[in-house]
Amino acid sequence: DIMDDYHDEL
Amino acid sequence: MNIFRLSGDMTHLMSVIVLLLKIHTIKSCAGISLKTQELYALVFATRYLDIFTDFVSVYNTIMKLIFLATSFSIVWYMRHHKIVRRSYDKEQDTFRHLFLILPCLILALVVNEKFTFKEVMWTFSLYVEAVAILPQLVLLQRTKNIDNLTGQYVFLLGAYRALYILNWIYRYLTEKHFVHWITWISGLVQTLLYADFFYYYINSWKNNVRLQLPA
Repeated sequence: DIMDDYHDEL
Repeated sequence: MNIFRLSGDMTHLMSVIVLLLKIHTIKSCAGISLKTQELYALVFATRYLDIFTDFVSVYNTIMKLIFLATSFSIVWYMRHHKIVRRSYDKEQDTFRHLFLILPCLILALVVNEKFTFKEVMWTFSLYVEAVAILPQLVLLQRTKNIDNLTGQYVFLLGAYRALYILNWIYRYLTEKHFVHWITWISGLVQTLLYADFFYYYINSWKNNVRLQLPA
C-alpha cells in the first residue's frame, strides 16, 4: 500500500 | 530504483568498506568515534526490523544484511579487539549519545506517519541517523590529525545522504503519492550537518593540503 512504498529504501 | 539511490547506496557501502579496511588492515581506529558507530548500529537495528518479514528485493535484503553485519562488527572491533581497542581515544570521544537517542525516541513517538511499532521504529531510525555523525564531527574537531581514510569515510557517509535527497526529488517528480516529509527533512538535516565538513574537506582536497578543521 501507499504507506510502504518508501520502505523499499535502505 | 534510480541512479541517485543506487549511487547513494554504493557510496554508503563504500564508506563502510573504507572504515572496515582502515580498522581491519592497519588495526587502528584512531580518530573514529565509537559513539557514532554505536548510533549507526542502532539505526540499522531499528530500521531493518522487517528484514525477514517484508521482502522487497534480493538487492534490498543483501544490502540490509551487509549494513547490519558491518556496523555491528565495527562496534565489536572497537570495543573488544585487543589491538584495535588500544587506538580508540576514549578520553576524546565523550559525546553522550543518550542525549541524542532519547529526544529522537520521543520525537518518533510524537511525529510519525503511522503510530505502529514498526513505523515508530523506522521514524526513530531516521532521526537517529540524522544526528549520528555529531559525535564523529566533535571528535574530528578535537583530534587535529584527520588521516585520509577517516576523512574519506566521513565524506562518503555525508555524500550518500546528499545523493538520497536527489533520489527523493526524482521519486517525487516521477511517482504519484511519493511525499514523505519526515524522511526528507531528517535527510536534509543530516546532510546539512556535514556542510562545514564538506567545505573544509573539498578545500583541502583542491589545495592539496591536509584536512584541518577549525577549532
